[in-house]
Amino acid sequence: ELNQEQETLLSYIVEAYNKCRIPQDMAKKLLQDQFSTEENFLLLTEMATSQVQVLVEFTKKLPGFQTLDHEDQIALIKGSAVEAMFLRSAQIFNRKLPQGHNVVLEERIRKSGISDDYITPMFNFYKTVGELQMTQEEHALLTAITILSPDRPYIKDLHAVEKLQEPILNVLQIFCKIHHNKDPQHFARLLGRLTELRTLNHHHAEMLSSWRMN
Amino acid sequence: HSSNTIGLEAIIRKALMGKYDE
Repeated sequence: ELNQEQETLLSYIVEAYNKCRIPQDMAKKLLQDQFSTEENFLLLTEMATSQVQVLVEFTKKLPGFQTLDHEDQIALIKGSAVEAMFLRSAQIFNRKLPQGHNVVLEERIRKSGISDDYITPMFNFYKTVGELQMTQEEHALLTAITILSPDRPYIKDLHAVEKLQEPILNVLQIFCKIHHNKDPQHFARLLGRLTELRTLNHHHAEMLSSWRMN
Repeated sequence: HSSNTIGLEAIIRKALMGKYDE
C-alpha cells in the first residue's frame, strides 16, 4: 500500500499533470484539414513551443523542483523536453479521440516532411505505449520520472535530483503492484519505455535537421 | 541543430520565469 506521504505525492503530481494542456484553440487548428507543407511546419512548431511551456508549468509544480539550482532546473527540462513530449503524444494518440481525429493527426505528421526513418520508430513507440494501457497516474508519474532524471548533460548536483526522483519511482512501483497484480513485469515494462524514449530523443536532433533541409 | 537548442532553452528560461503565466 501507499503510505500517506506517498498518496499525497501521487495526487499532487496527478493534479499538476491534469492541468497540463495546450490551449484549446491550438488543438482545434490541428484538426482543420486544409494545410500546405509550410503551414504544417509552422503549426507543428507552434505546437511544440506551446507543449514546452505547458511542460515547464508541470515541472515547476513537481515537489522540490524549485529548490534545485536554477541552471540545473534548465538542464533537466532541456534534457527531457523531447522525451516528455513523445510520452505525451503517445498518450494523446492512444486515447479514444472523436471519429477520424487520429487519422487527421497521423496524416498531418506523415505529411510534415519528416523522413519515414524517424516517423516509423515514433509510431512504433506510440504503439508499445498503447499496449501498456497506462492510466493517467502512470503517465503523470512516468513523465515526472523522465523529467527528474539525474543523468542529463550539465547537471551539477546529481544527488539533489536523485533525491526528488527516487520517491516518485517508489510510488510508481507500488502503484503498479496494486493495479497490475496480474502482471508483475508491468513496472519493468514502464521503465523500458524510458529506454525507448532515450533512443527517440537521440534521433530527434537528426530528425529536425533533415526536416529543416526539406 | 544548435539554433534549435538555443530556441528550446530560451522558451524554457522564459517559462521558468513565469513569462507565459496566465
